[in-house]
Amino acid sequence: GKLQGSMFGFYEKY
Amino acid sequence: MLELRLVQGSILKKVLEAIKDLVNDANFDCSATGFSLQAMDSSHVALVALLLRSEGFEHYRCDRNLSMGMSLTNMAKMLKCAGNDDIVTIKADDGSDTITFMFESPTQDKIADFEMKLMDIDSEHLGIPEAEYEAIVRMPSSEFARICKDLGTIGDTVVISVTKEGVKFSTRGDIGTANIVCRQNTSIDKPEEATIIEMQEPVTLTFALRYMNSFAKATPLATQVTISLSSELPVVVEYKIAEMGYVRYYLAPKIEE
Repeated sequence: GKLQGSMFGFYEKY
Repeated sequence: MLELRLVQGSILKKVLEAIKDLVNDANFDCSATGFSLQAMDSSHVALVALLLRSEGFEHYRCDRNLSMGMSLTNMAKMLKCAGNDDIVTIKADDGSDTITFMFESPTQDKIADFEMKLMDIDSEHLGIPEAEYEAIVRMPSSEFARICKDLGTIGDTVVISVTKEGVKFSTRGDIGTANIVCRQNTSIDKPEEATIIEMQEPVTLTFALRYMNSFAKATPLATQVTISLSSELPVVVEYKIAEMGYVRYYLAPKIEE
């Protein structure tokens, strides 16, 4: 199975 | 003081139709560079970035950087009241809690102004570094929209894989499976119908179709769409807005458990 990734897992807040 | 005049007001109408289903409320940022927005959907799975460069406006006055929180639903309601050929002017005074959209018919015989309340929005900005993508696919935006719509009737997710053979879109659902392959087609006569695949490495990624179908709402903005893929990175689906900028959608891939 696959899980939905989140944008926070790829890019950092600034 | 902010005053932005856009002769081709239909661009703004199309932009709102392209983003309002993905994001409810967002801050529009106005600076000397242009009118822009970055916002995520409520589940933080997708991000939309809009840029309308200042040079693309007939008149662009922005005395200081401004961030204006707007309900995209309400903004879309107001812009729907503009005719497709209308000139749209966006105006805001310093410190005001409203923004005004002015619509002028091409013959100047009808002038309307709509004042909309601004809102305070806590938004989270993400830093998106420039990346080299393993595969970049350019194809007709209408074709991409058709594929996402068709696959969405069969499954919930799409597997996009780029190889030397072309780009394959696959899905699987209760009723069966579907695979659509698009091969490179450098149609010289009609560049808007071309499919161009630049591949450094073969790449395969899985995405939720619901979001892809939401991105396809930007189809009226551009005849071509660019899909940039790298393993371990969100896909970028870009619609260029002629002479002005772009709408870019970022979507996190489905990852192995």
